[in-house]
Amino acid sequence: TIGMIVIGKDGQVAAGTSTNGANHKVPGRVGDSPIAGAGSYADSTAGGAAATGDGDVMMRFLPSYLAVELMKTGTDPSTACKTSISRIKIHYPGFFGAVICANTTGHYGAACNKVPGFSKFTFVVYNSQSNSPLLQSVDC
Amino acid sequence: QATLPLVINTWPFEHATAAAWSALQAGGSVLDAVEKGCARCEADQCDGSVGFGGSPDERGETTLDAMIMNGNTMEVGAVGDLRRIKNAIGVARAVMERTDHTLLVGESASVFAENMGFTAEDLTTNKSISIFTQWLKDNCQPNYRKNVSPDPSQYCGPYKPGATLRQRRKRQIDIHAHD
Repeated sequence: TIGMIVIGKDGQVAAGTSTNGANHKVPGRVGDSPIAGAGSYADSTAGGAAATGDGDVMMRFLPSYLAVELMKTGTDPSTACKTSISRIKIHYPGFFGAVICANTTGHYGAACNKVPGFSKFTFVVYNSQSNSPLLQSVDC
Repeated sequence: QATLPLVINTWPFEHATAAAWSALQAGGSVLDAVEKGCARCEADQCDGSVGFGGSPDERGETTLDAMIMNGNTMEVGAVGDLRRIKNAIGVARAVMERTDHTLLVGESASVFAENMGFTAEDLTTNKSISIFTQWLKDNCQPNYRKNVSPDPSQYCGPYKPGATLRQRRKRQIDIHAHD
């Protein structure tokens, strides 16, 4: 899956996702990606967020919506992402997933849940300072 | 130091990021940038988890999910279980801009896409056939079914409801298999 957030120079926010879903899924299965607030969410009064991982679990907690709502109350993007992950972890300690968050001032962050085989999450950022796509990662 | 504009996306899909940035630099809107960025990943079949030819279902078919959201107007367009159309994010945007709905799914979403001018084509590739064939050889493992008969942890279907409900076993994580 790709989850993307774009914030314009005037703070307008858009977000999106695209995926072919889970390998060997039951036909008809739809994951979190096309669900607003789950796969991604955008609100130009606050920012945007996008989630990736096990959509069957993550879509139950609307992690992108939660992260954006937290940023709306002034929470920084990294903390907003971490809180979204931790809410899921309470119920599913072994879930596979990560969230990226960005606010309308251009600050961004990410968080993920550490499980065997997944201890670091990589994402890409492009802004006028990087002048090219910049790979970044966070430890889960 | 934070600066705007900003493009950020999950996983190391740099070409998608660059495509979104180019769209902005060309004077496109933030929606244009998201659409172009995700479409680039669909065309590139990023990591096998985006676009055609990846993640075949139990029948070997690749289906796509996508969504786009406008944070100014809170409009959303989305498709789920989209069949035979490669440009899922484009169809999602068409749902947003050409209907008052939010989410279209399955065969009907594909018909909508064709009516909106998207090309219908087979999403199967040699790779997706190979993944599917191997899965069949592995007795359909891993498997998302539970509480059915025959035991889905050992056998392929067709499945019927099992007599008892049991706790699900722990699933092995594959970081290349993600939503």
